[in-house]
Amino acid sequence: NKITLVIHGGAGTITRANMTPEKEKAYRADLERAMKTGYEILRKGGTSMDAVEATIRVMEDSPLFNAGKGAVFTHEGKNEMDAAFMDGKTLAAGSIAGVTTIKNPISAARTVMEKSEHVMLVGKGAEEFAKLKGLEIVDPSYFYTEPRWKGLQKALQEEKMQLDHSDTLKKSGFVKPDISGSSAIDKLIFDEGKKYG
Amino acid sequence: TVGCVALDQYGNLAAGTSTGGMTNKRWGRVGDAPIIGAGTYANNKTCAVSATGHGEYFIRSVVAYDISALMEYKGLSVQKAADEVVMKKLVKIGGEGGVIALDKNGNFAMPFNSAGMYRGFIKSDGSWEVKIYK
Repeated sequence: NKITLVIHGGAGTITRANMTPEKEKAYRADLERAMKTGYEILRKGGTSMDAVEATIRVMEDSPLFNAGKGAVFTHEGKNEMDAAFMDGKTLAAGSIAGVTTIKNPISAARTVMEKSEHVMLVGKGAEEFAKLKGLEIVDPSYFYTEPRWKGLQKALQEEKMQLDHSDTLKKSGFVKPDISGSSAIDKLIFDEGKKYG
Repeated sequence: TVGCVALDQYGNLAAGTSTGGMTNKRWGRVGDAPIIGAGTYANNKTCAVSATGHGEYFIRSVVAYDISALMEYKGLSVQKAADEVVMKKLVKIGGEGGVIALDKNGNFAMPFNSAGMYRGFIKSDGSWEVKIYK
């Protein structure tokens, strides 16, 4: 069989006109790294499921993409993630939604598929399940990136202009994580403003 | 949103999708990524699919399963099936985004109707390519 691996890192208003050479280089490098991680698994006789999980984990760990670290913010200032996994051989599937502490959501989705009798788990229950199954749990501040935070502020400002309502973030008592300084990688994150996912 | 589809040497397909969702989402909004059949689907008989885009439209169009169904029931190629859904069906209702789809023979499609999509592929001989723009 022809081993093959295909990836995407999101779609949207990504054009040459609004992309800097530095950002483009950074995205290309992480996409290549992710792809080659999965390919090595396939080349050595590994399964498509292992390749898919490992490839996506690389992109989740990169702050450049809207998944894992680098996820966009909710209205309340949280990073709330979803993931799904499916095995073409057995048609088994697993997914999680609305999780805030699982470092690699894709692994949690696969774990739901392989180690539960269910297909979809959400929120706190999904996080409890992941913890119980030994997946890595992190503080929600791990997912914070400055460009995504600014993206939320911009969206809130636009909404405020449209709806003329007060600052919901202050009302909700959200406190921005204390992460001093802006790292070099933050400058490479492509800001599309309001991402749809 | 990130996603991956793969075909291994045993002829098995798999698909995965992971996302932070939509900026400024609330009320527990969930997009298509974790919905099996909408943003993610895999079937050895047809193809593996992962989607990215405006989730509400992808859910309503059951995008990932629809591509598989077009292949299974109408005998379309993976390219034609993916184009039919992303470039025609989704465009008609205003759904912006794209998919990656890979069939059991290693043929794949990466259509998108947005300005750009981060995407890439690597074949059995190790040749690879990363693309961003149209």
